[in-house]
Amino acid sequence: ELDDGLDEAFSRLAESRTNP
Amino acid sequence: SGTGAIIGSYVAPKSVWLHAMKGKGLEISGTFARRSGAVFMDLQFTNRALQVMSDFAIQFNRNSFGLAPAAPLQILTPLAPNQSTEVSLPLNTVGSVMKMEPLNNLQVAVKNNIDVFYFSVVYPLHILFVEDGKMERQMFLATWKDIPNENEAQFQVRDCPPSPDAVSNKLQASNVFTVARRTVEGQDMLYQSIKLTNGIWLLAELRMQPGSPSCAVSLKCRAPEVSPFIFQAIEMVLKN
Repeated sequence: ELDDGLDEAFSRLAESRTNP
Repeated sequence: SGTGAIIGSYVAPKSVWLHAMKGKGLEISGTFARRSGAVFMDLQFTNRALQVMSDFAIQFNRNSFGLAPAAPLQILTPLAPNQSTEVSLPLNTVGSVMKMEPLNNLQVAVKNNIDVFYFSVVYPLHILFVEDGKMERQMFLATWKDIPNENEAQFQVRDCPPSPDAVSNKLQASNVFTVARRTVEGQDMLYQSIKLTNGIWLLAELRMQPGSPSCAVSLKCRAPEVSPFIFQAIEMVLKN
């Protein structure tokens, strides 16, 4: 599967929401 | 959920919308449903008067999402005293729009050979969640970032299904789509999208702690006044 950077972007979003 | 339920959007049990006392003997119970991409008002008419009822028709007042009957009410034979009949009225969302208070309020007029009767009902917003409501991931991230924080509303649902899979599956059956899922520090986060019939998008984040029956819901929308009603619909779907 192509790594389009979106997986990483969702991980960053989830982390930022858990540890604002 | 219920016995014999078909897979699809959650449908609440019928409740009495017009009491016989107010309908000169006509009692109407109803609920709203979304089936195969279409909205229906499922109705039961009961004649509690001493005379035959006939010549039924239905009309809606203008409402927030343009809901309107897509066909005439089909009660083709007169209704004898103590007789009931069920009818499923197809609806569309191309009627006149007027913002109602509350937003999901619908004013209905029903006529028969005796009189015209008026009543108000509120509909659950998930009947307006469309089947192509899964937002592209890139669009989701951009939109989430673009919607200002003051447009974010937060709610709690108690008594959620016990796992993120169960939550995701239940919501998907009502056109709430999981765009991404992450686990951070033991918390399960679901990123979800909803599209309403009028084109309004809702972005949701659901956060679940393992072993906890409650779920934190954050909603982002460019039209934040709809968020409380979206939350009500999500809560109704998750609890049933």
